[in-house]
Amino acid sequence: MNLFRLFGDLSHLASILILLHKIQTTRSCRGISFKTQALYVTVFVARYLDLFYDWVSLYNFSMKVFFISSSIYILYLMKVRFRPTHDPSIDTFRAEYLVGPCVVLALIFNYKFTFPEVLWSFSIFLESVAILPQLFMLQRTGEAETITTHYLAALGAYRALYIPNWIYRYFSEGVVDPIAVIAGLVQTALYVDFFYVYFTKVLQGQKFELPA
Amino acid sequence: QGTARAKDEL
Repeated sequence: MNLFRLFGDLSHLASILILLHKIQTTRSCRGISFKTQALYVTVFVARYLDLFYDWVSLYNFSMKVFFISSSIYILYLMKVRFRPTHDPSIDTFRAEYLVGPCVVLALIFNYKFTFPEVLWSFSIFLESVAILPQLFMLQRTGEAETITTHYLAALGAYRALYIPNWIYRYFSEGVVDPIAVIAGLVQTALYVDFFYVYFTKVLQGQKFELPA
Repeated sequence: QGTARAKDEL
């Protein structure tokens, strides 16, 4: 474990806590894409079911349990508890266009053609694009509550921090995980536009608004 | 040395 990865994981953890806080305090999931959240459940379940048969560490185990359970809880909040505040008519990105290609990519690119390994590859590819319905929704509405932008910033920072972690591991351990690295670069690149507006507007105290 | 999946990463 190095500091980049630790802070990456903590940023990921923080993003989910921010999202939960936003939903609970505003009693609304306005501005949050249900499709993106459903894709995250898919990602976590596909990747972290190994917690039942592969022991890594207590840290690793607890994080996996937290990510699976919190993502399912968020779906519950959106679909049941605060259902009236969710507007499916602006959450129109076709998620199946993401899932299909990720299945195909996972069948081609994996470290071993076994069910758990293909599932792992699939989750890595799907995670890299799972934010697209959310970013698409943001693009459509052209604005976002500040708390939602903090959620997105923490979520984007998480994979971005994994990049120096991979560089560090390459030099310290001599090992590269090309599937994770390439997907991680794509994932981070998707946030570039968002981060530009976040740094130039939100962190200067202005509202997150896209130019018309 | 080489390429491998980092099993300890989340």
